Amino acid sequence: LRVGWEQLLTSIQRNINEVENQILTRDS
Amino acid sequence: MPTFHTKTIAGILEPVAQQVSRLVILHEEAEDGNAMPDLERPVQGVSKAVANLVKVGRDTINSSNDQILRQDMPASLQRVERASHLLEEASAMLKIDPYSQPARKKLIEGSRGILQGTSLLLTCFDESEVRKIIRECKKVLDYLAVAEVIDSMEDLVQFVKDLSPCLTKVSRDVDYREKELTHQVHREMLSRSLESIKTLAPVLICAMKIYVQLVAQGKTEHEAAENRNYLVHRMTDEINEIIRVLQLTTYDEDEWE
Repeated sequence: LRVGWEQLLTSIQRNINEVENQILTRDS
Repeated sequence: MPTFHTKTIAGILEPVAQQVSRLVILHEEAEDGNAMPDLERPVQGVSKAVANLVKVGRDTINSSNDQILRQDMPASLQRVERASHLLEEASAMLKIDPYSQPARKKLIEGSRGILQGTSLLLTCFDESEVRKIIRECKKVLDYLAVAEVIDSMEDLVQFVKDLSPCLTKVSRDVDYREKELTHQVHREMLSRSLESIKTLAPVLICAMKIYVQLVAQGKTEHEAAENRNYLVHRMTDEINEIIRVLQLTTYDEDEWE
């Protein structure tokens, strides 16, 4: 589980960044 | 696994959704009380990313003229923020007690909450994009509504000049949208209507031209008018069908619960 949670949180962070990019790209 | 409505949303959320599902199962199977790792750093990373996202989201809300987006989007941002706080609380609790069960629950709730919130956020944004396409479709409907009163070549030339760029934009936007959808039936419906419009548009212009020429020659134009009106109605129906299908969604928030 150790690696699992750290990996998941990293993926979530990346996912949030992608959502942000998506909004910035479409908004411009 | 929930069904995502567009390929872009699926591309962003599906990998994380799968990971969350897998981890929840693993976690439930591992109720043995293993010590949890220190998650302070990755949780901080998430918190920072959420803070940035919320800022960008608020800027978008403030600068948008879309009233529905302005109304719907804040709730999704709040959801992401709440979820981020849950992860922070979990991380703090695990520092004190790496065996804490409530902390594990908060981790799962927080991870799910971020997925729900980002999914809602992307959906709000996507719906706003759809409304933009619908506005263009309605412009085409407005032009089609005046087709029946055009009786001179000069007006017809102006009509074509006005309608063409609008139709081109609708065609490009709907084509892009169709390729974006994950729902095969909706894709086919859009594609079919778009093809009909592409076929009907030049035929309508031709029918209008015939009508205008007959009027200019003082000949009976009754049949030409009927033909033109029929084409206007066909095109209007297809545009209305596109508007209807654009608003269909497969997204069901309950699937997340």
